[in-house]
Amino acid sequence: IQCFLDRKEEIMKVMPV
Amino acid sequence: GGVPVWLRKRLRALCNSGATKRPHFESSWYGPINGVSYTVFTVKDGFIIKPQAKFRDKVSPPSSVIPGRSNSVSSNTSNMSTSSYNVEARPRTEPGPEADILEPDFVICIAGSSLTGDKIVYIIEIKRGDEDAFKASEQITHYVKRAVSTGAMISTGIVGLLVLGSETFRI
Repeated sequence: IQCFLDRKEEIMKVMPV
Repeated sequence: GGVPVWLRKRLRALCNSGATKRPHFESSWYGPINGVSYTVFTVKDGFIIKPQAKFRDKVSPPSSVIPGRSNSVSSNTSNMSTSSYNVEARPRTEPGPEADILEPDFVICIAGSSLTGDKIVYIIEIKRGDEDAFKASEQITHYVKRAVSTGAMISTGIVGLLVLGSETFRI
């Protein structure tokens, strides 16, 4: 679960809105 | 992180079930893992989770296409099938089954309104704890390689997760 949360945070930073 | 207590407990119970109480089918893991995935990678935030996602092999346009003859190229390539990862795949009009389709248990994608613009975030393959770890790792590696070959990813790459009973390996 922590892995998922960390990766989501990382993705949201680079993802175009 | 928004994952309900009951679901955390259920996953813990699955992990602690041991050899005797272990679920009979790997599908017992599908629901809980799908639940955790959707709790974190929400539709609202632009994600989609594909159960039994298909990775189709990239194919070249039909051999009848002669390089340099642009009209012939356009008429033939328009017949090609395009996957949700923007891979040119074998057209549906070709007879017989499509060869070499890979089918991981789940693929988590960044989605959008386009039918061909999905970006792969995670590939998840689930196995019971008593299955051959080496074979399973080869399988997930094959999936990740195919996914990478599509180029459908963001700069942080693609991560494969092999759930092998109570253990999860990151590839």
